[in-house]
Amino acid sequence: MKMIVAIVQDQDSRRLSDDFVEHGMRATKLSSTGGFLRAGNTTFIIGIENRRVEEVLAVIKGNCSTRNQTVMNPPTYDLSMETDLTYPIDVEVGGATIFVLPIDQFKQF
Amino acid sequence: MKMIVAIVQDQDSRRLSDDFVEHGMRATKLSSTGGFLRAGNTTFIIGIENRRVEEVLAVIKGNCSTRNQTVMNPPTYDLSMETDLTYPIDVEVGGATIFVLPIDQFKQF
Amino acid sequence: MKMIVAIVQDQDSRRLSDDFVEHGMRATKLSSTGGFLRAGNTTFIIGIENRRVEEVLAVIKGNCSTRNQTVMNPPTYDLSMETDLTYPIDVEVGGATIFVLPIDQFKQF
Ligand SMILES: Nc1ncnc2c1ncn2[C@@H]1O[C@@H]2COP(=O)(O)O[C@H]3[C@@H](O)[C@H](n4cnc5c(N)ncnc54)O[C@@H]3COP(=O)(O)O[C@H]2[C@H]1O
Ligand SMILES: Nc1ncnc2c1ncn2[C@@H]1O[C@@H]2COP(=O)(O)O[C@H]3[C@@H](O)[C@H](n4cnc5c(N)ncnc54)O[C@@H]3COP(=O)(O)O[C@H]2[C@H]1O
Ligand SMILES: Nc1ncnc2c1ncn2[C@@H]1O[C@@H]2COP(=O)(O)O[C@H]3[C@@H](O)[C@H](n4cnc5c(N)ncnc54)O[C@@H]3COP(=O)(O)O[C@H]2[C@H]1O
Repeated sequence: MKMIVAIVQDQDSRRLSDDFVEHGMRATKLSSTGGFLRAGNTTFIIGIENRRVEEVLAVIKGNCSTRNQTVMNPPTYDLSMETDLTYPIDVEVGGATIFVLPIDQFKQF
Repeated sequence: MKMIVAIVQDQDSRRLSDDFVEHGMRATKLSSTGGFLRAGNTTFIIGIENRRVEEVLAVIKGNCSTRNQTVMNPPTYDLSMETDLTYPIDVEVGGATIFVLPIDQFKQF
Repeated sequence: MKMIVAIVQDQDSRRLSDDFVEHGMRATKLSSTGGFLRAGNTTFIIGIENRRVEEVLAVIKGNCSTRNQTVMNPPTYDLSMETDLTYPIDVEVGGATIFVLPIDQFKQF
């Protein structure tokens, strides 16, 4: 058994969730926020048998798309930079960031 | 040290949380949603010494009950099935789904 | 690659998040609640290369402070204790509780 943690964009969350159900993949959904853009996104926890891990990754890949997001007032890296201007920048946000974690025990009561 | 991730029903969350406190088990609670029923549930993170893992599982088992939940408009699996009807189905929801995860480091500052 | 799960106080969350960005450390933020005080706090997930784990821990330590929190109506441990009184107690809340978890796979699509 493995525990997959997948961070995806909110726009893909419903479609991905439906596809998990379609494939009999059990999942739990949490509301989260990206550290850089500070925009809402979605974190899924999926416990799955080892032999189905690649299948879960394929379902995620099939439902999650890379998008550009325009950011006004981006976080500044250069603290010496004085500016009163807000300017938009374009950031590419990936479809999914995925961690596959080993598990010691999986139990259901 | 292990990290236990436990997904439980909202109705058992408070009672379980109180019992963790009673047993000196430290826990962090997150709001979550079930992927199938799309109903709110609760995800606990419990960091605990290896020798107390079974005790934590017993506390969870003692506070969390299996229930039936009636679902209107359930997710459809058969996409060829045309229907305008909403119909209720009964789903059995377990008391708890639990992952025990190995940890490399546990630190508190 | 490791997955760091860090539970910090809400008051330090923004400062910590900014410092992660400054250091090019990617993070996802979740709203959480402490099991004992039942107060809101923040859980960060940080996926990071093994060689940068200690650097992430240093960034967390540098931004998160231990504080005292006064609690009214604390959880009672002694169920035989009859009381109609609310009384304040002082609890020391640490800057951060951190788990470093091993990962089988890290993927981005
Ligand atoms: N310091 C920095 N400098 C320049 N560009 C930066 C940056 N930090 C982030 N970005 C860019 O901004 C996008 C959104 O990041 P955010 O942290 O809001 O939202 C992230 C975050 O919530 C999560 N995430 C990505 N990598 C992660 C990791 N290693 N650990 C934890 N969460 C991660 O997935 C979301 C999408 O990440 P993705 O990498 O596809 O897309 C990122 C990346 O292209
Ligand atoms: N392997 C896993 N990984 C991550 N999270 C997990 C998990 N197994 C369970 N969970 C979490 O625990 C909740 C209760 O699951 P349980 O299996 O007891 O109870 C389930 C199960 O009896 C049933 N169910 C779920 N998916 C199904 C499916 N594809 N087909 C038929 N029944 C399903 O509906 C109940 C509620 O499911 P829901 O997804 O709303 O809510 C789930 C989900 O949030
Ligand atoms: N092993 C672990 N697993 C998962 N999450 C963990 C954890 N250790 C700490 N946390 C999380 O970090 C927060 C701060 O914990 P800390 O131990 O610094 O500060 C704690 C501690 O000083 C005290 N405390 C907690 N439980 C206690 C108990 N049973 N008896 C006496 N004091 C307790 O109250 C403070 C706030 O606790 P609270 O639970 O509200 O909030 C906790 C909890 O959300």
